[in-house]
Parts: sequence; structure tokens; C-alpha cells
Amino acid sequence: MGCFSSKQIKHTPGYEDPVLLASETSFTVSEVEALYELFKKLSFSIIKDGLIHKEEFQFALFRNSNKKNLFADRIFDLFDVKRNGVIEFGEFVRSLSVFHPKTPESEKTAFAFRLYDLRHTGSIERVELKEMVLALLSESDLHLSEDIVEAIVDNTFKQADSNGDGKIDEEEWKDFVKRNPAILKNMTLPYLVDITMSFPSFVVHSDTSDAD
Amino acid sequence: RPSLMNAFELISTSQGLNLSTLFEK
Repeated sequence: MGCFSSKQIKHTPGYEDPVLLASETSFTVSEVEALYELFKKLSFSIIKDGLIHKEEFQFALFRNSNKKNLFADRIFDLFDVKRNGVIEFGEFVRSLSVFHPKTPESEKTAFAFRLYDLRHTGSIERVELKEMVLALLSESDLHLSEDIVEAIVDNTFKQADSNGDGKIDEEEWKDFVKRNPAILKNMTLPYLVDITMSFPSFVVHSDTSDAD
Repeated sequence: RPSLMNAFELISTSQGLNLSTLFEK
């Protein structure tokens, strides 16, 4: 009918107030708004419904919507807090907040633990670690003999599984990460502090005081 | 020596865990 107001804002399903999200995360309000721009881009890339589907997530990571990857699957599952097969805006912001440079190491450590606890048993088992090493090698087209893979897993377990019960529990994990901080390198995304520059939001707010 | 590699450090290099690609235009 040609009578749309340019002021009418239609948000994606599951949209949440940036002020609320900023209060619960490491982001400022304008960073959340910039993330909304990124979210819209991702969530309309294939299935245009304003929700991030697995294919869209894979496409954003690999430029290939069919690329199967154990680790991308794990990240997707952790982001999909409601476990309904899609990532909504609030889930996206809360999960990405873990990767913010200002987020405490303890939160990053806990997130990485859940990431690597493939079967949600409350500990990282040897078989899970081996599965992840094999997945990484296959993804990277690296070929190592069975003996070497076993040695890498054994060696890591020797260092991490301090009570020697064949699994890494959360306390052992925290201790291991403290001794090997490089493990958490990928849990911080410097991009997140420049997000307002990369994805400027054109919404003007009366309150833009994004003090820390 | 590969046997001294830390398995978790190895895993953390996965492309599937490199979320910075989400921000590429």
C-alpha cells in the first residue's frame, strides 16, 4: 500500500533490549547495537528469518554452508542456549561476551571446559580428547601416526589429570589452564572492542555514555 | 618433538574455534 513509516523498526525474533544485554555482559550499549548489525547480516545470509541457523554459522566461519566441523558444532551448541537449533540475538550477545577482552579469565576457562566436555559428563575424558585431536588433524590435513596421537594425548593427560583417574574434572582444568594460558588464546576476540567501528549502528540514543 | 605438544593447544588452533572470521565483511 506504500504507507510504511521509515521509523517503524522491525526487530528479529528473539530480539532483546541492548540496555539489558549490556547490563548482563561485558559489552557497552553501542557495542550491543553494533553486534545487532552483525547478527542481522549473519541471520539473513541464507535462511532469511533473523535467526542464525547452523548452515549460516558454518557459512560465516568457512564460507561454506555445508562444512562439517566438530568444533564449530560445539560452539554452535553452546551458543544455542535454548537448544532449539538456532541462535537468537540475546544468545549471540551473551555467548560472544565470553570472548570479550574484558571478560574475566574464569568465565573463559569455564566456557572452554564445557566446549571440550563433548558428552556433557562434567569432565573431559581421554576418548574425548583423542577425538578432538583427530578432528583437528583431519581438518588441518595433518597426518600423524596412531602412536604419535596417543603420545600427545597421554602427555597432555599426564599434565592435566592430576589425580590420575582418567578424566579431567573442572578443578583440574582450571589448574591446567593456569599453568598453560596459551590454551585460552582463542577465547579472546580483540575484534569485539572495535565492533562499533566495523558495524556502525545508525540508531541514535539519548544516553550514549558508555562508561566502563 | 610432537609428543611434547599440548593437545589442547593444538585443538585451539581449529578453524571452527576461530570466531574472528564472523567479523569479516
